[in-house]
Amino acid sequence: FQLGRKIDENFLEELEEKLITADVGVETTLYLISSLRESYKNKEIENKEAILDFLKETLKKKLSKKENTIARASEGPTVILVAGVNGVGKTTSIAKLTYYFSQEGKKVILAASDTFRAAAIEQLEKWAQRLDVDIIKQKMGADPAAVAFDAIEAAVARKADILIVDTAGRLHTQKNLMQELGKISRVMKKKIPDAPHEVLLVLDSTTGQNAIVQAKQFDEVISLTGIFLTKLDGTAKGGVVLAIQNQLETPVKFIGLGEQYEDIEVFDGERFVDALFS
Amino acid sequence: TISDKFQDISRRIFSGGKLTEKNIEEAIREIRTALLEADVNYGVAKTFIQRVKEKALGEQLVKSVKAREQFIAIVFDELVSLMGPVDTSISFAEKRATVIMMAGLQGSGKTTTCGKMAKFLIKKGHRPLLVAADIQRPGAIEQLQILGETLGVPVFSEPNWTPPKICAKAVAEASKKNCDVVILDTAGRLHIDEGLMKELGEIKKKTKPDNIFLVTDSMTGQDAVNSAQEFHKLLGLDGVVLTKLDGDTRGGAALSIREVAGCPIKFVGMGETLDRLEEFDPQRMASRILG
Ligand SMILES: Nc1nc2c(ncn2[C@@H]2O[C@H](COP(=O)(O)OP(=O)(O)OP(=O)(O)O)[C@@H](O)[C@H]2O)c(=O)[nH]1
Ligand SMILES: Nc1nc2c(ncn2[C@@H]2O[C@H](COP(=O)(O)OP(=O)(O)OP(=O)(O)O)[C@@H](O)[C@H]2O)c(=O)[nH]1
Ligand SMILES: [Mg+2]
Ligand SMILES: [Mg+2]
Repeated sequence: FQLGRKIDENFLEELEEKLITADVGVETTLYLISSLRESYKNKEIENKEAILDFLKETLKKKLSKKENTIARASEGPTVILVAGVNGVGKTTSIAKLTYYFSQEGKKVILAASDTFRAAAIEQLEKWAQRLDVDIIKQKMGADPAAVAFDAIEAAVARKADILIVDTAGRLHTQKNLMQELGKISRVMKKKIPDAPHEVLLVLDSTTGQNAIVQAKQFDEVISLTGIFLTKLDGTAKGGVVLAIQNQLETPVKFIGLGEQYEDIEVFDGERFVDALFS
Repeated sequence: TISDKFQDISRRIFSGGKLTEKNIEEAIREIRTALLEADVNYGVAKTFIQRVKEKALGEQLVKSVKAREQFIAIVFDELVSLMGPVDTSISFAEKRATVIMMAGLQGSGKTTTCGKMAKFLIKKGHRPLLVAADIQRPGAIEQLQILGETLGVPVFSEPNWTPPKICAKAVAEASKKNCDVVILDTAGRLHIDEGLMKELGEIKKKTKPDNIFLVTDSMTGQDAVNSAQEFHKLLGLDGVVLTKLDGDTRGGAALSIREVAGCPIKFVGMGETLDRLEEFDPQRMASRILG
């Protein structure tokens, strides 16, 4: 047995391709591959056959360290702010969260704070009807922060357990819209100082490396507490969440697996890693 | 104009002035990293740099004094040619209403693009008809109706019919409504959803579109080739609309799509409002991808 044995470079190249095509990204991939090389050299890995399992275990450990439960208010309604870029699945994910909490017996109320996009309020309203929950809304063009504030007052008055606030899609490059998002969050604190208790960034699993800067920029204005990763019923792997976890420590809390409100699952790091390599 | 990062790569690597096989290799590696960071598909990036390498080594670059500039030109031109030639045409029917069909994954921007396309066509003197063929997403019909109202464009909708029937009827009624272009807004769907992909085939069969456009989100990562391939295989695409390019995504999906969708990117979405549709510019895209 030679000292400092060399790893099979061809196999590593295959792994590199697997990780990159899963959207894990160059930087994180190189980091994972080089630490695999180190571990192999230090005999932490038995043999070539054990390399892939070792990598999977390493990733699973990293992901399982993360807290993926929803923060709850110690008293009064728990407020969840949902944000993200355009078309990622925010409104649909809110329907899913409503279903999830309703199953727990919680009273959920919704805030239609997307007052910009055509039929955004109608879309959330239809979900509220299907799920039989109250919705607080104003006219299209109203101040989103005012709607959020109204909703908090209603949630307190109606003794709701959970208030979920839907916001308009916005690109992190739109400074004024990012400021608007920060304002929505601050205005809620006027009524409930700890609100929002949970701030979820909705990410589309088909998104590539731009997801990292999205997470960073949204985190800067509203301090993210978790990620809702959508459209995992497709062929995209959503590997970019590994890079986000590395750099920002934001955990994935839920995943979306379809267009109906039942298509939600609590994030399971083990299954995610297995699916990444399948 | 070539992006700064690319200039830096070449300036640093070729600082000695002379091009050698060794520093070409180094430059190629860095370009490959830049492409992958820009979401260019792994396989597409591999093929691309192989082509660049062959050209660079084959063109007697090593001897030339203007080697560095030549190398930069090779990479840039190769990128542009991968995405070009420029074709932003819309096919118009001779004796009946022209049909434009928008298809794509969920949330890519189809409905908004339908509105933008209608506005674009009005400017060119046409009279479009918008068709609300998404009957499953809550509020989808209302969304298109609001866009139609904003533009003064009629919207055809029948919430209780199937999408193929809605589209067929709309096309048949177009001339009665004095409309010369019919824009079909379809529901977002996964390329692996057999039933929904079959439905799209049905719509195509019934309406014989003159233009089938794949609407793709420009921030799509490695998965871009998978969906583009399937939509192209089933429908035969005439063009791609790349949306949300007003963001800061590098847009590497643009390279991948062109390779597998067998059709040009014709338009880009540059914002949420209905005036933000532009014709595709491969030179600007190449610069953006190189970062
Ligand atoms: N297949 C699949 N589709 C999804 C999932 N989540 C959302 N969608 C679909 O994605 C599309 C966009 O969803 P929305 O909820 O409107 O997205 P949004 O982020 O609220 O969009 P904007 O408010 O316009 O920014 C819809 O067609 C949804 O049905 C998912 O997990 N899987
Ligand atoms: N910034 C920006 N936003 C865009 C662009 N095109 C569309 N959007 C936004 O993206 C979101 C999704 O757009 P839709 O038109 O509803 O997408 P869709 O493909 O019809 O969605 P589904 O019907 O659910 O599949 C909306 O918030 C749009 O305003 C664009 O070019 N730039
Ligand atoms: Mg929404
Ligand atoms: Mg739509």
